[in-house]
Amino acid sequence: LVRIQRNKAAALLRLAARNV
Amino acid sequence: SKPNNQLSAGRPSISNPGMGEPGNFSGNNFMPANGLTMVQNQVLNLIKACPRPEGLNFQDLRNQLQHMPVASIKQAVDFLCNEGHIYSTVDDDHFKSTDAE
Repeated sequence: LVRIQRNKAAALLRLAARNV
Repeated sequence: SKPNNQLSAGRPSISNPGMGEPGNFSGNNFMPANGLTMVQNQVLNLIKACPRPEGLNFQDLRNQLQHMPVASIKQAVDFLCNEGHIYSTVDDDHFKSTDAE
């Protein structure tokens, strides 16, 4: 489940990077 | 030479009378509404709509998008992952959406 959290965090970072 | 009918766009527009999805898809693959293609939008909407905590699995995605080639679905999933719209959960076949609007 750490994996899920990590994937989510990574995805949110990517999304944030896109929206800058 | 054969007369072309007026709708000579590359792809016939697919109407989905059964789909109660409010987000309207303009039938054109090259006309993104929010930077995504129609396939990507459909995949994203299905993943968003999944209430399960582990997310939607790829098999469900295929079952619900039977008119699409698996390769296109896979491509859309890869793209959405790369962009950060979705992420894989319990394994590489389960996806959840990050967009929490």
